[in-house]
Amino acid sequence: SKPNNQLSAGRPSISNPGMGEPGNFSGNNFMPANGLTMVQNQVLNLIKACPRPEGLNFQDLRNQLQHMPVASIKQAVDFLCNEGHIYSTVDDDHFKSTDAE
Amino acid sequence: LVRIQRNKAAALLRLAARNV
Repeated sequence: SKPNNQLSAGRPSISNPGMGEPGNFSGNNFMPANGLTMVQNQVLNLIKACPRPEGLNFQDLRNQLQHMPVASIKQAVDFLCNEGHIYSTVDDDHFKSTDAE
Repeated sequence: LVRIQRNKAAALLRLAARNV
């Protein structure tokens, strides 16, 4: 049998050296910091960071999260909508955050 | 734009409901 290397968690942790986001993501999908998964957190942070009054559109979200499958992003957006963290604005492709901290 | 207001209100309600 093959020896497993010690990091046998389901998903390799992704390091983002380019991202100046202060909120630290523990690379684990199953380790929520505030009840959200890493994907959901990243989506929420991007939406929060958008200064435009109509919010961030889904295309931008995809462009900024290119390492993620579109389905995951969509899922995260749906979840955040359901929870009330974000809402759609001018159309179903633009989102703003409700968390105004 | 009424839609935006309504969506926002609905979202805030959901969020509030979660935080109770």
